[in-house]
Amino acid sequence: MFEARLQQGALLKKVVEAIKDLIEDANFDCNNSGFSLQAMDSSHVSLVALSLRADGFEHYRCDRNVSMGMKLANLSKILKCAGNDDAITMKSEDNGDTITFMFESQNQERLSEFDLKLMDIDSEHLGIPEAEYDATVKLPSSEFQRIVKDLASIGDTVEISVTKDAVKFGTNGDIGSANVMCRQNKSVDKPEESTEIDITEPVALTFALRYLNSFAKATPLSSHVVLKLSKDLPIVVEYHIENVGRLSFFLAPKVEE
Amino acid sequence: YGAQASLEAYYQQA
Repeated sequence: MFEARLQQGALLKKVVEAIKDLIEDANFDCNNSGFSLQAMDSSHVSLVALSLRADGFEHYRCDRNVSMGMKLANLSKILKCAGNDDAITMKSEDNGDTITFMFESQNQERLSEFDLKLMDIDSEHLGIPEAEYDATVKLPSSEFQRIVKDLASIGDTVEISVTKDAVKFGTNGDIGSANVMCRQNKSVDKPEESTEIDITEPVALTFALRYLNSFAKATPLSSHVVLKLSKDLPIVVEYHIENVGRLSFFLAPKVEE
Repeated sequence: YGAQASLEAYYQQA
């Protein structure tokens, strides 16, 4: 059987809220090392990869590898019934056709159980090689969210260019253009406001803002977001979930026609 | 700037 208890149930709620508009359904894969998901959006332009480590859960048991297909909208409906301070336990029997979500309030006075029917989902899994990126930028997730939201009011695409001192986001549209530059700032006083750039080669790539705005829905999961860029490769937008795992998004670039 | 590439152009099916 599979059983996993997350004291901070809100994490699971935030993860599902962050991905439910991007992907319709997905297989959640559980094995000894943890709970993971990989799914592409319907247009095969972006990909979501979630990884929650077994040791990130207060209790984790997975007797055999299971893949549980769920419709994200339905999972979201159920998780919205959990309180923000509730602990969430997921349970499923081997070869079962449902997954049970148990919500426990902090004082343990309220206990609720919801069963979600599992589905068979054909999923295509992409092998993503571990790569060294030309540039890695770590910036406050709220700052990234603001930039992609602001730029989307001007244009449809953003050019992200990274040099050793700064990362620049630029767009053009019918009404004009916009540029936002964030300088490297390794603030020791306020680590939550730091922007760090690690670069082997300057890089500039263009991406659709619509997807980046969708990824930014993961902002509540982490104080920082990590952007990884290499020439002619998809961007990786990564949210580290402290002590538990990470939620990564991959987005193919816009290319010259 | 133009065409939107798909992910399969970069990554192989696993």
